[in-house]
Amino acid sequence: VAPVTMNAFELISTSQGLNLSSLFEK
Amino acid sequence: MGCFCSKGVKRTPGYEEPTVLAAETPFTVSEVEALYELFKKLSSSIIDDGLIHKEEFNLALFRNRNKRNLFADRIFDLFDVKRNGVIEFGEFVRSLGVFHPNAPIEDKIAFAFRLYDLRNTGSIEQEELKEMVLALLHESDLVLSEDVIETIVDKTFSQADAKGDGKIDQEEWKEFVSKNPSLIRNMTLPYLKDITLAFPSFVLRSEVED
Repeated sequence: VAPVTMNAFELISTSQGLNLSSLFEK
Repeated sequence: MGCFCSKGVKRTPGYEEPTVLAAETPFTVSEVEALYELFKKLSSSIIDDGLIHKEEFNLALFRNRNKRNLFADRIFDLFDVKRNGVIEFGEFVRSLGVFHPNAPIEDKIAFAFRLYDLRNTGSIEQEELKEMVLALLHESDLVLSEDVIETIVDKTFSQADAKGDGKIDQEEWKEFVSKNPSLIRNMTLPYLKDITLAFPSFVLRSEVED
């Protein structure tokens, strides 16, 4: 998907800072 | 039947009873107990005081205690309900409850809105949206021209700001998410359903039946 067609919120939601699954990694 | 194991166990300062937390969240008592194992690990990684400090949060998220990230800061601030600079156990469980697969979708939508309402004004403004896009680009390898960034932000805003008043309020956000459900995909952590498998040690000794 070309970034220009992306929804800004969709782009933001890919931030590593929002990926809380990392909290559960041992 | 009582449990001989939990007697005399040292609890952290913000500890709350799993039965209470389970009643207020989608978690079972066993899952809350498993989360306590995770909480103890996270809250002792740098300062062993039973509270999650921002550096400990960042260390768990990024494997780097000094990494700064706008979105991680926002998550931390929302988890820190008492606004005292640390995350206590009750705050941790209640906030993670929103990310449970069984949590109400309205809670997830509301949490995401608060996350993106950077200045806590009750609406998401265009400047905030652009600031978040820039923050995302800063942390990724993606390079976009200023024109492309403006186009993405303008286009998104025109779709979400139904009233056209230059800001996205909660009602508009809810409507926008209903048309674009993928926007709150990151508000669900499937892992939370398996939390007792990941941290089983306490569960085996649990004194409370679910």
